[in-house]
Amino acid sequence: MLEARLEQASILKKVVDAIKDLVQDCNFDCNDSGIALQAMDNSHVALVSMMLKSDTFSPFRCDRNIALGINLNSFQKVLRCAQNEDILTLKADDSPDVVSLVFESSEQDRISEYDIKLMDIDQEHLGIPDTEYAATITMPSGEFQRICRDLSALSESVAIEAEKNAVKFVCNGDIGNGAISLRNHSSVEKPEQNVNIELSEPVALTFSLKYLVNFCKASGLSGSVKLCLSNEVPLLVEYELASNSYLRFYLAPKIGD
Amino acid sequence: TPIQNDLSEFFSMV
Repeated sequence: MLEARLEQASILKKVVDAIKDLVQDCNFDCNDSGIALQAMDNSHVALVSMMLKSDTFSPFRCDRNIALGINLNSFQKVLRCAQNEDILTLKADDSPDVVSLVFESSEQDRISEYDIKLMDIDQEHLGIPDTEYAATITMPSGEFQRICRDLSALSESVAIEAEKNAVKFVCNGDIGNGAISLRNHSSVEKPEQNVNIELSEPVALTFSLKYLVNFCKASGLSGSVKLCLSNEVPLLVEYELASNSYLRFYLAPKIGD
Repeated sequence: TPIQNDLSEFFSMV
């Protein structure tokens, strides 16, 4: 059986809020290492990969591999019934029909119990190779969100160009063009504003802004975001969570006509 | 307009 207790419901609320417009039904794969999810959007352009390691939970117990097939819309409805600070416990049997959620207020004076009916989901699973990326950019997640939102007002796509010490986000639209450049920046006083660009070779790739704006819904999960790029491979956008857990998005690049 | 690739061109099905 599965029993996983989260100190703060907000983590799961934010994860589901961040991915539910991209994927609708997905399996939460539970085993003794934690709870994982991999799902592609309908157009096969973007992929969500979530890993909540067992250390994220306290306690965490899962004796067997259990796949919880959940409709994310339903999941969100139930998670909205939890306060952000509530303690959240997920429970399921070994061959479950439902997943149970228990929300406890931090003062322990209220306990809410919900069940969500599970679905059989036959999901395509992609093998994602370990990639040595040519460029890895770490930047404030809010900054990345702003850039994507601003440029999406002008254009459907953005070119991300990484070169030594600088990354440039460039768009060309009907009403005009836009470009935002960021350079390596490190401050002891405000480390949350740091920008770090690691580069082994220059990279320039074009991506759909609609998807990037969608990924940025995860900004509340982490103060920083990591963008990993190599020429002619999908972009990795990673939000690191506590205990080596993560929420990752992959986006296929656009190719020239 | 650039054409959007498909992820399964990069990642193999398991």
